[in-house]
Amino acid sequence: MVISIINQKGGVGKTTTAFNLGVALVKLGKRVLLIDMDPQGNLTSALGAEEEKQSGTYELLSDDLDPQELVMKLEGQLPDLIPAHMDLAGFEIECLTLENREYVLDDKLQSLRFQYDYVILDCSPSLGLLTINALVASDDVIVPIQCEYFALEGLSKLLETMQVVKTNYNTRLSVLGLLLTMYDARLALSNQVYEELKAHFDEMLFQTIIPRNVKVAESVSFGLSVMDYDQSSKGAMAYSELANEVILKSTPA
Amino acid sequence: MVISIINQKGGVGKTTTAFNLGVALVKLGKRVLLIDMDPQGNLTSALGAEEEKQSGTYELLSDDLDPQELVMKLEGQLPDLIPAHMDLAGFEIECLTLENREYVLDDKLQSLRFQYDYVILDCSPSLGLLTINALVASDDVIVPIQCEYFALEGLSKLLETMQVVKTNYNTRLSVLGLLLTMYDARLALSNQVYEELKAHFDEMLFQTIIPRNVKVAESVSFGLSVMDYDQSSKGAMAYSELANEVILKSTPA
Ligand SMILES: Nc1ncnc2c1ncn2[C@@H]1O[C@H](COP(=O)(O)OP(=O)(O)OP(=O)(O)O)[C@@H](O)[C@H]1O
Ligand SMILES: Nc1ncnc2c1ncn2[C@@H]1O[C@H](COP(=O)(O)OP(=O)(O)OP(=O)(O)O)[C@@H](O)[C@H]1O
Ligand SMILES: [Mg+2]
Ligand SMILES: [Mg+2]
Repeated sequence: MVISIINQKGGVGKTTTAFNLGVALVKLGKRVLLIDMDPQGNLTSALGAEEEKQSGTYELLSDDLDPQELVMKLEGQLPDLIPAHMDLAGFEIECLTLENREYVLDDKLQSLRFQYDYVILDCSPSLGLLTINALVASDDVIVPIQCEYFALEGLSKLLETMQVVKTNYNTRLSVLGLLLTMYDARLALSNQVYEELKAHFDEMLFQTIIPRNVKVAESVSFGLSVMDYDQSSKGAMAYSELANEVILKSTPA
Repeated sequence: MVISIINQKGGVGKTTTAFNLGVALVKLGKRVLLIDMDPQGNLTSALGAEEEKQSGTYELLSDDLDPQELVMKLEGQLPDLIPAHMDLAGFEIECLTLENREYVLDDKLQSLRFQYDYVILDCSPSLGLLTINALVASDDVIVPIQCEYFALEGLSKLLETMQVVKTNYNTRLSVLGLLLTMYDARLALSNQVYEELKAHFDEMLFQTIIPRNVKVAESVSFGLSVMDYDQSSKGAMAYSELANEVILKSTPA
């Protein structure tokens, strides 16, 4: 199953969710591959892989290598990773003239997708060709939403884009869930946005809500998932709960 | 003086800074124009202008209209605005084949820039052609930096990109300052990032630090600047202080 973590709004917790959900799924015995689709490479550096001059997502999309050769196996209870470097930014312009420019990633994942239970794609804050490639290659998406004002602004545009991709390129695409992140129950703003989302998108919302929790932000700077950094923290419990909910929602009844 | 608010990292407070700094400068008697360079149009909706089917930044860049006609005069102590709508996302692909594709905005601002003390450009979280256009048209940049781990990651890439623009397209480009945003003195993480920035970029840092302050996040949902929403809040005082510092730094000695 291929899942995109997507929202063109910046700083809503896409990378944090890809990293922590990926690790939590591994801890539940699942085989997981993370692919960094963002030229910023935040997911790659969270996993401590930015220094290695390892080939990565750019080569996956541009060269004719066997995709398996690009997968990094990491030590410990961690997912496998295809890292991203700044060269990935060049792909969007280079592939403009390709015949099948929306399907490049989908083609490459044909063999890889069956070796994992979950392939998770961390997208950049934009709706450019890299993100379109991720959507075309995906079975499902998870949309992290920060409980703040601008969060609601972009959501309808994002759902519209997904509908276009579903109609023209990938009929299997669907929304696994909308994930509230950095939720602070003490703030009226958080509650207002939550109520608004419940009113309009109730059945799409994950039951799990990720609270604002400094352990989540701190753990990344130590190169650890929040579960490995502080297992008893609210952030760790929320991401473990999310992993269980993802398994539940993605397993055919 | 044309100033870009820029950082390809998402959610660091670019739009919030463009909006509140713009209003604070107007309150100090300056003539200010805001231009929304982000197809998401968050700045446009913060100013309540998203509904109007007004022409905006896309027309500024694509048509041969007199730029003056695209300026919206807003009621109250607010800056003027050139709004952005989703059509702006098309510009990056449409202008790829243009001869002078990096200078499109710079050319258009030739006449407008002299009618204002400050023209402030709110950029999207990417380093694509829209953002390059903003840098080529700018005298200075302000880089909002959230006091968290990923913040340091992208800064060196951003400064590198600016150097490339300065060398090849716009020799006057310089950094007005690095602005710490959402700083929370109670968090070790905030202090660590602050110490790191002071160690490497001390003379580039603004004296003013914008604290994490819920009034800042709340004010936007009421379409108000934080000064108009709650003048005595820490956020309002910080943005007023920033406006003074910007005036000080930008006035020739
Ligand atoms: N639950 C949380 N509690 C506290 N801080 C969080 C939480 N989730 C994410 N953060 C912090 O918020 C910031 C933004 O998160 P992140 O970088 O994952 O967002 P993103 O959507 O991937 O950003 P971009 O749009 O730049 O890709 C980071 O500094 C991260 O550490
Ligand atoms: N000082 C602050 N205190 C509290 N919240 C803040 C502060 N500054 C910004 N925010 C909130 O943080 C979120 C991100 O801010 P904003 O949208 O301005 O960032 P941005 O860099 O423009 O994002 P993007 O990369 O998507 O353009 C918003 O919900 C905003 O209300
Ligand atoms: Mg990210
Ligand atoms: Mg913005």
